Amino acid sequence: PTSFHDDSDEDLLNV
Amino acid sequence: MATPPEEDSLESRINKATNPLNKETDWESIKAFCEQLNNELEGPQLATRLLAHKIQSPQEWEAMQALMVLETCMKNCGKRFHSEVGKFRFLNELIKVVSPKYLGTRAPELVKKKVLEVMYSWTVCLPEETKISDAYQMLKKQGIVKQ
Repeated sequence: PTSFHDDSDEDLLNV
Repeated sequence: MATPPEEDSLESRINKATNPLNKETDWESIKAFCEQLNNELEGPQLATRLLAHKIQSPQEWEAMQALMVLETCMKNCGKRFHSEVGKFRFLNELIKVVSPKYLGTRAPELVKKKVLEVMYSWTVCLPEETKISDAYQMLKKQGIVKQ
């Protein structure tokens, strides 16, 4: 199955 | 009592594959988990959420088995899974395991070492997933990765 391409993401965690 | 996950769901397979009571690695369940996540529309997204949770377990054997599942899937599951793992949404969960500001002071040493090893291996064999090297560089800058 080709899933819709979801490019949503978060920012890199700063540690 | 929460209803148990259905028998062949991703959740039940990851529970079996990472069960702390396993005497040895349950390769059958690991293989089944990898195959299943590829066959489901939202498989990679759900699989990475389940894996992140298991890797953050304070139980060393459960977390180490989860890392084995992650490595196996990275070798066998292909692009859709690679791009989910290559998102900060997942990488941040690994960073929490090694960062003293989050779980780093409680996470088992062996698990932290393995997390850094697999992240480094991905910077080498998955250069197109640039966020992975961003995350790894940040850990180096913060001294979490020893030079």
